[in-house]
Amino acid sequence: LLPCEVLANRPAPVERFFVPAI
Amino acid sequence: MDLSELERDNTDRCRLSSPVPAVCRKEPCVLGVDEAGRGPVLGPMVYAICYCPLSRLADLEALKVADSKTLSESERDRLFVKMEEDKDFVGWALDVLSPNLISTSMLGRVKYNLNSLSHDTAAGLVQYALDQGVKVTQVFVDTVGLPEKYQERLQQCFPGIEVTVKAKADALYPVVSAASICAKVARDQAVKNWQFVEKLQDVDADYGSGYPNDPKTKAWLRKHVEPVFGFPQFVRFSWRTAQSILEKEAEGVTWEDSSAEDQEGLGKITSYFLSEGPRPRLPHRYFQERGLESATTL
Amino acid sequence: ARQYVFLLPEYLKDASKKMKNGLMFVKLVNPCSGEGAIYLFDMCLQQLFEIKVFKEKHRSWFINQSVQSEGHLHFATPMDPLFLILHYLMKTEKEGKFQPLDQVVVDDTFPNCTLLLKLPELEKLLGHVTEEKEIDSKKYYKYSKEKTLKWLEKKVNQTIVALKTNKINVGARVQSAAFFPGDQASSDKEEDYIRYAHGLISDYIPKELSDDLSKH
Repeated sequence: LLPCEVLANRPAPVERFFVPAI
Repeated sequence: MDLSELERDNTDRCRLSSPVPAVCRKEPCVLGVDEAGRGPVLGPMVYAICYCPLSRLADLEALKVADSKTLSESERDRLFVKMEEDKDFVGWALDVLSPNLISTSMLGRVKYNLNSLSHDTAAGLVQYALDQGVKVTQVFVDTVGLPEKYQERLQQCFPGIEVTVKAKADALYPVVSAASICAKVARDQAVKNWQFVEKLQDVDADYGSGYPNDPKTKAWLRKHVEPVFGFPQFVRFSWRTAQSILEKEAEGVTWEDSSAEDQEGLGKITSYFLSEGPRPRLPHRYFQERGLESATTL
Repeated sequence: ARQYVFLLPEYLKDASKKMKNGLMFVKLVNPCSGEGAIYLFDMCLQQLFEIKVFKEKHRSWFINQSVQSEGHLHFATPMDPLFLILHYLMKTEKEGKFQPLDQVVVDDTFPNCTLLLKLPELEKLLGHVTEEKEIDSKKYYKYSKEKTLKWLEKKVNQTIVALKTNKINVGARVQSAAFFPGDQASSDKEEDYIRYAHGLISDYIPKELSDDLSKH
């Protein structure tokens, strides 16, 4: 769950660019 | 130059340094500060210091570390190797500021602009030399921003040292030019061996000089923009060039404190007075306190 | 495509595997407001779930290799279907006569309300809130207010037990801002629990019944 709103529903290379953290 | 620490994690900053020559702890030394990679939109910015005893300045000059801007990349590499060989009287240290650190500093909620970051990094390196026991008596710095202000700031940090901040210091003082060579060698190597933490598939290494007006760099940026994540962290998001591509190619994002919120929040003041029909009953406080409401649509 | 993030009871997972349309989202009446609300029907176990949604501004989801713009979180929790049937029974109260259930639970705004007629043990449920008559082995029902109030009283008492077990802060709001369980439990009075439980139950019944329950 992101602390911001991305204004689109779309595919995104999440595992390449994003490391989940609390 | 061993940049393995940077290759392990290139998302923050890392400091590298040569051993401190024994003579530098005994004799008064002169220290030069310079940076490389201030302008590019890609890759790290590297701050470097180089120092040697006053008595050995002539030997340093003999190394032909003239104005580093006139040297080619291979000449710089060769000179750096020679300085390494003369490690009995020349010492250096670097602070590699990753593009991610630059971006997050400049775009953070509390702005930390590039000049402040630069000044603090330079002062940090001089302090590092002092902490290593180098007997620094003179510092020469290539200017960033207004020379007077910068000189005043650094002089305040180091009252016992004679500080000289000058434009084109790397052409005037061999020890600054030597620092500039260290910085450039480090930056060139970091850029050449950049490890993309984003595991990019088809990343091409042909991004040109990294300067915003370089057509190759601009083409590379356009090719590697990702609509949701923007760019790989190799890119400085705070650069105008990067931002204008994001504005065109990337998705919009709103944040809690983004200005749009204010307009929305205010609404029409009359709305508080005009009774717009029966107020829908609020959910029980158990739900309100947890931000829960009935789903009326999916 | 839009994606939703739901918190569901674990056992519902196979419901959607066991049979096609095992789980159905239906729009039914909200028994408190009379407006529409989304519910989840588990066709296997014949169980009704209400859907609550947690929606804060400026939230999105990363779901696997995609971004879902609206960062809402939906909860499905079991709900006693009798609250919905009660809504229809009370609507026919004025007619004051015994009627077959399939003439009571009709609603052209929410036609899916007929799903309620297929619930197992429906007759047992109805016994809590209606008087019934059997003619030629067909059952006819009439809304009974006092039976309903007794049934709701039981609900309130069960809720009070649950509030205490879960250490829900029922005291004055000012503490509830940090509604972390623990310190306040002892200080809350029985009265606070009753009021709080009545308030919670009242989210599932019409206003006038809530007032009657409060007097009761």
